[in-house]
Amino acid sequence: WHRRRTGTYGVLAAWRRLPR
Amino acid sequence: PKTFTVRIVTMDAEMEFNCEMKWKGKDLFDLVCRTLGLRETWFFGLQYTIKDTVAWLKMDKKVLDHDVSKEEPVTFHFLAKFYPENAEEELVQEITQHLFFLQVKKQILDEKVYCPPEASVLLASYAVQAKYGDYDPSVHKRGFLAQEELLPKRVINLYQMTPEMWEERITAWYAEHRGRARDEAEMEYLKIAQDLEMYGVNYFTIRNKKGTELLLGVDALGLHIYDPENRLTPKISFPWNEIRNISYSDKEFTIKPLDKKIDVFKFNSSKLRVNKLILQLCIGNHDLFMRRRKADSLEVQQMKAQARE
Repeated sequence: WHRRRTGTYGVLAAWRRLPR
Repeated sequence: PKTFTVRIVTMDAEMEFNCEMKWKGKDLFDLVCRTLGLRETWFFGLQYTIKDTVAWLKMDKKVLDHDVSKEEPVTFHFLAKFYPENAEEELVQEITQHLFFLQVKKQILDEKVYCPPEASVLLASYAVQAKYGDYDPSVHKRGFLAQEELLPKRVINLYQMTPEMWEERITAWYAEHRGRARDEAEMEYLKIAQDLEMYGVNYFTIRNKKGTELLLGVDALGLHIYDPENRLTPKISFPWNEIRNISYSDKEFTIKPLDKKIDVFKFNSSKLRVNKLILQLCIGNHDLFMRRRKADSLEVQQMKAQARE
């Protein structure tokens, strides 16, 4: 199997998804 | 169903379980939490070591699909993976506070977290209060702390003091804590410890694009860049609310600030595995950061109400 060699996390996007 | 043996080491106990072959990390983690009676599960994880690198069991991945030694019992350490911003507000259950107290105390005594001499003595006095209860000179006679590990070696070596003199210093403070129950003494300990610069920071050795060695710190508030000679004060900090995005590709890691006028920060870590761990810690810490800034979940509200009773 292939190891995933990239990863990303949208800090701002996560914050915006946060319910008020 | 077919099972294998796992050994779980917590800060004060060891347990063995039969783990089903098909179990995911979450199944094992939940079983451990249930056994401990721990409900504030979000701070904790099951840690293992692979080629000198720390790794944490993934909840959604089968236990056996992890890169763990398959020799039985398969061993995991149940430890705090994330730290509260404010222990007194966030740690509700006594068991949660106690596990944090033990883990932080060990980090300070092992000098993983720097603690100045005066604070070390004060912390030691709270640890003694937690363990021995109220000071009673007729019970706690000269030499009663002789076998206890209470201070970092660095602090002991800094002064020309005999063990008796240290005991006297610690006991003078200890006597002041009369009336504090174990859980209160442990919380006082955490309230002091959480103000230490290195408390709750995960450090990683990195190299910037020029090849200079630096340290990256990940903690509850964001990402920090340190000079390797000074783990106490970051040269640069990226608070969570000033970061747009973080990503890695192989050994390269990128921090994109929200403000487009601030340069993107790129560095290299030693291994792809380390970048994966950094990203995992970022996601977990940021998730808690966001949750603290929302209302308490119903579960936490219930626990706080119970604790008040």
